[in-house]
Amino acid sequence: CCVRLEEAERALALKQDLIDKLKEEVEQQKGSLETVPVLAAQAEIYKADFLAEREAREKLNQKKEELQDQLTQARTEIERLKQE
Amino acid sequence: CCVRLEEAERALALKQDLIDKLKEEVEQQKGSLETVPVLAAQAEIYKADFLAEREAREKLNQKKEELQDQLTQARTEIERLKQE
Amino acid sequence: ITEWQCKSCTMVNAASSILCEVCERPRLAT
Repeated sequence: CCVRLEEAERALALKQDLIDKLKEEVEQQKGSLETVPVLAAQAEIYKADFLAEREAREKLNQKKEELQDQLTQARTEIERLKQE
Repeated sequence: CCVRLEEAERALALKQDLIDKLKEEVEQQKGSLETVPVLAAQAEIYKADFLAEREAREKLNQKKEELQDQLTQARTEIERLKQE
Repeated sequence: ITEWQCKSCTMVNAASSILCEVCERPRLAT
């Protein structure tokens, strides 16, 4: 019993070391995990900004196309008037 | 010794339970941590896309302004020719 | 106790073993 008790006490010390290491690892990981919601929010913000820019660009492109058409018509009119 | 051995073995079992719980927590956290590089990459991609869209929109706006000026000039010319 | 079986890996251990020889879990671990 005494020999086994000695072994048991050694095993208890080793298990406690392992517990301490695992607790440290859990804490370190918790620190890293705190970045997850921040990164997720960042990605969402950039995504929203990107979609807003794309929408604005599409509207601007439409406006540009309209101006191009009007300019073409205006130039045709100028030619016609010059001919006249 | 035998009584203390019994206690030591019970203590070992308790420590093992805690070790099992901590190992499970570490594994769960590892799984969550795997999302960190994915989210970081996602944020970078959206950021790059957003900057590219913004640049494109600025160029488009410049082009639109040029067309607007040309159209204004063309319309002035048309008026002048009509007067003439 | 002459021998005991580990509840986790089912290894049969000698009575004198405090921890399982294979998985190092204690005799009384769940």
